[in-house]
Amino acid sequence: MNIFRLAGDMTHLFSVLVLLLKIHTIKSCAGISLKTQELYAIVFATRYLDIFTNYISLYNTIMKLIFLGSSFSIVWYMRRHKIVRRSYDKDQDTFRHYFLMLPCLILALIINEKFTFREVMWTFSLYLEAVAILPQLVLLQRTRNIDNLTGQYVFLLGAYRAFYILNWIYRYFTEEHFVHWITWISGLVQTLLYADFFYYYFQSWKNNVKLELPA
Amino acid sequence: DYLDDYHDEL
Repeated sequence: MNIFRLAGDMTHLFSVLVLLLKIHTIKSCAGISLKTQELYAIVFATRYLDIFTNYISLYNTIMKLIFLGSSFSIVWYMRRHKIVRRSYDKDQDTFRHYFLMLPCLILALIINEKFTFREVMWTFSLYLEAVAILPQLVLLQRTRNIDNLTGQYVFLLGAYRAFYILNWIYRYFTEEHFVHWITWISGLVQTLLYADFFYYYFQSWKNNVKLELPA
Repeated sequence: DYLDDYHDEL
């Protein structure tokens, strides 16, 4: 565990906590894409298939449980909670997210490190995670009013990705046999998707104005 | 090896 990996995990954790805090205390999920949240739930469910069979560390197991629990509870809140679900921007959140899954599955079947069920599922989760933010970014662009918590949520998610790239660079130079093109390329694609958002986020922060993305 | 690989990441 290096400092970049820890920073990445912590920003990831904070992003989820910020989102849960928003939903739980304000009882609102305005500006949050259910499509993205469903994709994340699928990402974690397919990636952590080994949670009970492969023990890595207590830290690892607890974090996996948090990510699984939080992603499924966010989906539950947005779909089932009788107050929260009223604030869901259903008409704006129209991204056809299920169409992202099939190409990711096909790609995982063709390009993987090992053709086993678990490894293909793990690879599928990497590809899907890379594009899972797209419905959220589309929704942000459509929503004229981005509240602070939603902005912070997306910012923290982007920061998590950036720290993971630094982590891979660090591991590449400090560990043997750490060349994982699949992880790196899908991670890089994912981080680049945030570039535009980051630009406007920092602009609004610098000029101390409300975050607004151009149409 | 599986365990000291990138599978230790989240």
